[in-house]
Amino acid sequence: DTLSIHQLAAQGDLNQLMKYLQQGDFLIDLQDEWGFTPLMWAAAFGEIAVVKYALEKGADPHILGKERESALALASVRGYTDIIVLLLDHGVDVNIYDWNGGTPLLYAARGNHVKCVETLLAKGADLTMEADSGYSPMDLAVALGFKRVQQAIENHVLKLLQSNRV
Amino acid sequence: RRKTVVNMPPLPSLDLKLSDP
Repeated sequence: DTLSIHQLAAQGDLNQLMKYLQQGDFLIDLQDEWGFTPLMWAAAFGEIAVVKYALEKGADPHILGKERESALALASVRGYTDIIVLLLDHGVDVNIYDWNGGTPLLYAARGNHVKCVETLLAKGADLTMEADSGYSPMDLAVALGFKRVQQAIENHVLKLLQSNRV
Repeated sequence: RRKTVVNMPPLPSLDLKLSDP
């Protein structure tokens, strides 16, 4: 009748999570049946305090789920930019891809999360990486009519071209 | 007392399958 550490993380229950970890700090990286860690659950649900706490407790942000899902991609799906920044500061690969060829940038574009797209690009996200479906972030933005995402990508390309002129 | 459980939403599809008009 008690919640799993994954549920505690997803629900932002920091108090209960801290109590849970009294059984051992290693539990912070416990993977569920899909290979998801508490950090991944917290990232998916935007629970930044839990993300911070988990990282402080030594949670491994590089762990992937069974279909190569990452905490970074899960945060990008919902546009949790602050969480993305935290994860990138801990050295995760900005171009990590899952078994659909999905990258954080693709998910951010798909979700119409402009700030997220901008942040990922600024941190070196590769805008040429296509999903298995063949769609690039720009393709998605244009097809879905996400004008501001399209603009963000175009601005990034312009910046790249300008910096190359030196 | 049953505790509320949240479900992990599936990752969105990156395949748009646009059909020509």
